[in-house]
Amino acid sequence: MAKIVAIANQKGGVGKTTTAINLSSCLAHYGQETLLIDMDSQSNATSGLGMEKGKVKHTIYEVLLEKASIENILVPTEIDWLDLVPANVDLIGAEVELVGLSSRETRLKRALNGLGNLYKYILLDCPPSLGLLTVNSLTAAHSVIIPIQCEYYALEGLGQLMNTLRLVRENLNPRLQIEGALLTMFDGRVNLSSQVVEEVSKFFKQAVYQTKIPRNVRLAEAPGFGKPVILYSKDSKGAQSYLSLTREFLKRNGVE
Amino acid sequence: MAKIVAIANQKGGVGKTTTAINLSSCLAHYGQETLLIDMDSQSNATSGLGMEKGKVKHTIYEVLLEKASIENILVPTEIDWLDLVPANVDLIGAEVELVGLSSRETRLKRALNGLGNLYKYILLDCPPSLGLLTVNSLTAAHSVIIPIQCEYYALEGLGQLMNTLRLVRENLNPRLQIEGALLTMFDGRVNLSSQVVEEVSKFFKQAVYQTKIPRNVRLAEAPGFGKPVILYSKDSKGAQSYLSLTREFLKRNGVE
Ligand SMILES: Nc1ncnc2c1ncn2[C@@H]1O[C@H](COP(=O)(O)OP(=O)(O)OP(=O)(O)O)[C@@H](O)[C@H]1O
Ligand SMILES: Nc1ncnc2c1ncn2[C@@H]1O[C@H](COP(=O)(O)OP(=O)(O)OP(=O)(O)O)[C@@H](O)[C@H]1O
Ligand SMILES: [Mg+2]
Ligand SMILES: [Mg+2]
Repeated sequence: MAKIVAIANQKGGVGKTTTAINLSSCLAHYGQETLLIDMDSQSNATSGLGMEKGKVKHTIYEVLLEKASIENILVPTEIDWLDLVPANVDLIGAEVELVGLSSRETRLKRALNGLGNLYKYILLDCPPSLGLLTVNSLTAAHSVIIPIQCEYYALEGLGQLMNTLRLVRENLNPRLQIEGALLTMFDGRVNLSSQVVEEVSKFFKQAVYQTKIPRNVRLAEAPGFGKPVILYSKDSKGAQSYLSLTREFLKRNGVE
Repeated sequence: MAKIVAIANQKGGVGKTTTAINLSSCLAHYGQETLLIDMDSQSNATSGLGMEKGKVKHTIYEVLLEKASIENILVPTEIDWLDLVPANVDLIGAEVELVGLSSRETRLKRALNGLGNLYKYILLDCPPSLGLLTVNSLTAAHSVIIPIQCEYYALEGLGQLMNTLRLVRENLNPRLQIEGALLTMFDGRVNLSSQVVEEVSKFFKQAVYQTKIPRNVRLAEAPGFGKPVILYSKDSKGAQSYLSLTREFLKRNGVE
């Protein structure tokens, strides 16, 4: 049974998609069969891995409305051992359509049950909200990675996110753990960055990853070429930091 | 009758709240009576103007559910001529609760009708989604400012946003115009920034503001002190760029 990890934070622009694309690619790079599911109607994970929006035929939307199974719509990517379940604008309607349906929070969880041992890791890239698509992801997941931008507003939102995790754990998914808190866009020259690191370390203690993702322009350029940073600029600080994060992630999951 | 301007873009972290706080403060600085409404459950505009989360008694949530009027819940800020309608976590439930209610898209519009001539400008800080809170804002607004971060994913989302504006214009608010497209977090030393500027200028033509907001750490530090940048660091590039934007905004609205 694959380990299912949601990548979530309702604060916008904190590096959820950048982490989803680069952690999943690095896991594949280390030989771990990985599936990335794009749960965001912006479909940034889909295009960041090179899929053209117009070419996407089937998406997670159909799976949530039980019109297709995950096995039938997942597609290979340029990276060996990494497959993708794409997203597109159809997902915008999903939040409203799911509200009136039965077991609206557990549809993704049930769809993933059918995958068996195809993958070692399944990552879920969440949208910047605490709506039904994020709740579906947190309900299906064994654990959650929380990307935290080294800025003031990022700290503010943590209370709300922890509250949502508690509600999901109490009502929908008692097994939900914190996989880790990841500091992103860290800039050692800026006081604010160091202050946030200090606060986050107090809040999450040893759940914080030692690896901090630096602000690095290669990470922002790579999606424009539809490639993860290890293919776009493998010697960059951005690529090196995501390889280091992946080794830390694997170590926490008993893989040396 | 006040001019109502929504600040919207479903892409997360592009500078919506930073623009909402600093444009509204600079409008007040130039003597224009202004009201800022925080439509985001993250309530970043509320805390960025110095309101402590715990002290917020009444929010826009009650207005949307017709339990309070805007006049009764708006509060003054530290800045003369600037009032605020705060937000808090209650808004998370609003999206789901509104789905089943009558005239769910026009509640904000109707609530604003009651304000008469109290203000010259009313700004709406939208959350990073195209759900009912953003739709309410676009339905109530005369125009919309679109902050666009100078990064790849920011370009990707424009098509979806324009599509939503078209749907709102056709079904809910035929008067909705584009007030302007604002380039944010611009860094002249980075190729990517200049490429995005070029693409955005082609897309929006003269709707793009001449003023580009540079990446400037004072803009990221100011919310930690609960102050707009013109109070926190008035000689910074960040403050100067928002003052320049405000002069451009006023010029487009016939105020020299
Ligand atoms: N470490 C980094 N250094 C530089 N740029 C980065 C870094 N991480 C992410 N970015 C850029 O910052 C922007 C926001 O990142 P990203 O889109 O991954 O965040 P997100 O949390 O997924 O956003 P959303 O809330 O919209 O889903 C993107 O343009 C991305 O390319
Ligand atoms: N020009 C700038 N220079 C430096 N930092 C900035 C600038 N504009 C915004 N920021 C910082 O970038 C982060 C994102 O900005 P902001 O929160 O205003 O975006 P947003 O679009 O409102 O996000 P959300 O989608 O979560 O509502 C914040 O930490 C903010 O302080
Ligand atoms: Mg994303
Ligand atoms: Mg905001």
